[in-house]
Amino acid sequence: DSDTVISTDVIKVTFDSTGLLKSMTNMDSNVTVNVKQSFYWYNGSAGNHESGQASGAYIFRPNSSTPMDLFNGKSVSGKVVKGSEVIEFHQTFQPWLNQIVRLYKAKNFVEFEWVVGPIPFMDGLGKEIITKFDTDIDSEDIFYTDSNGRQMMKRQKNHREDYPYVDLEPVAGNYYPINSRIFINDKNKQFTIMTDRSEGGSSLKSGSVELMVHRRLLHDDGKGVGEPLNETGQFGDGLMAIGKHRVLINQTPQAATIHRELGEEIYMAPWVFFSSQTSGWN
Amino acid sequence: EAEVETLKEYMGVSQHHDSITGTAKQHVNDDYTKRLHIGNEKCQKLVGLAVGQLMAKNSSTEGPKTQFCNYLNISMCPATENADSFAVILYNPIGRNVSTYVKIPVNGASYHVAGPDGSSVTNQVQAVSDAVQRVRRDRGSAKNDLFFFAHVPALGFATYQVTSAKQALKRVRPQALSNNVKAVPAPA
Repeated sequence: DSDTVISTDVIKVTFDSTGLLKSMTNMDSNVTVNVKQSFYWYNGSAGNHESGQASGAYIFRPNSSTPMDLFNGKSVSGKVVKGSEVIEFHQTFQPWLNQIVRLYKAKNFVEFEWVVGPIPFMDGLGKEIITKFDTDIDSEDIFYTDSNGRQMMKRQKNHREDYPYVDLEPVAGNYYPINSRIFINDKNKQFTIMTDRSEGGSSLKSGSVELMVHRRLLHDDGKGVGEPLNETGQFGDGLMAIGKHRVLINQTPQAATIHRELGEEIYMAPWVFFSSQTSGWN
Repeated sequence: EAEVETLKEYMGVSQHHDSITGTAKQHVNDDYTKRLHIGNEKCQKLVGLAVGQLMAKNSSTEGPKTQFCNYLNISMCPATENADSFAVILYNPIGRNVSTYVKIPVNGASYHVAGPDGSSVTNQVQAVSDAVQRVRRDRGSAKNDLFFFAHVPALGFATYQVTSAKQALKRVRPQALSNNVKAVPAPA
C-alpha cells in the first residue's frame, strides 16, 4: 500500500502501490517527470460501415481511438531485484506481457525491457499492442521523431507540412515511423524514448508518448498479401516479441547531446565474442 | 570473399520493402529470414577468425578461437552457460571510448571477473527473469545472468576473463590448504 522506489546515484524511479510507474527523477540534471506507463491494445479493425479497410500487414486501422488498458487495475505483482551493478523492478501486466524496469549503476537512462506475446485472440479480435507513457510535460500537440537516426522531424497532431491533412483516421493518421527515438518537451524538460528497432508511434495528447511493440491481426488488409498478419511463431502458439526502450529525462537544452551519444552507443553497441581459451593473454 | 558474398547477395534480395517490414506471406518472410541467417552465420565465422588474428600477440602465436552468441538477449549462450572460465572479448566500432554493461548467461552463483589489466571487476549474478524464461521456453540452460561494467577503447578491443568462484578457489596452491590456511574466496 506504499510506493516502491529504486534508485542509483543518478536516477530515481518511483512506482505506486499497484506497481505502476509514478515518477522518474534525474538527480544529475535535477529534473523530475511525473509519468504513468502501461500497455494498451487497439482493436484492429475488420472493416466497418465507413470503409471495408481492415487492419493488416500494410495497414494500421484501429476500430476505435481509445486503446484498452492491459493493466488489470489492481497490481502488476511488482518485484525488486537489487544488486551492486543493476537494480530491477519486475512487472507482470498479463500472463503474456511482462516488463523489467532496469537501472544501471553508472548509466543515466531507465531501461524498459518488455516481453509481449503470444497475443491471445480467442475472442476473435485482432490486437495492436502499444506501450504508452503519460507525463506532466506540457508538449501540447508537438512531438519529434527521427529520420533514420539522423535528423529529428517536428511533428504536429492532425497537421502535415507537405499536404492538407484530412482527419480520416484520428489515431493512424498521426502515427509516424520511428527508427531510433521519439521525444516530447516543453521549455524546461524533455522526455526521450530510444528504441532498439523501428517502431510506429505518436503523441496523441499533450505529455503523452506511445509506441507500437507487437500486433496480431485476424483479417487480410486487401493489399496483396492474401493472409492476415497472424504470426504463429516457432512454437505455433503465436510470435513473442522482446525488446527495450531506454528513457531519458533531461533539461531540454542538454537533451540533444545526451540522446545523440546514447543513440550511437545503442546503434553501434560493442560486439561481444567469447573464447574458451584463457591462456595467459589479455 | 565467398563467405561475405552470401550475405551481400541476401542483403540485396532483402532490399525489397516486404523483407524489411515482414509484410509478405508468412512463408516468404520465413525464407527472407532464413537466407539472412545463413549469410549472417558465414560472416560471423569470418569475423571471429579476423578477431582472433587481430588479437594474436605475434605472428607466431595463434589468436584465440572466438565465437558469437546470437541469443544473448534471451540469456542463451552455450559458450558461457556450461563453462567455469571463459574470456569475453568486446570490440567497439565507435571512434571514441565506450563504457557498457555486459549481461552473460551462466550457471554458477558467483564469479571472479578480471579486466584487461588483470584487476578485479565488480560483478553481479542474479536469476534469469521470469519474462526471459517465458520467451526461452525449453531452450538454453542458464539459471543466472552475470552483469559487469566494461570499458572498451575507440575502435578497439577489451578482454575480460571470467572465472567461476569455485574454479578460482581450485587455483589456491594445495600446500596453502595443507597449512590449514583458510582459502580466501575470490573477490565477488
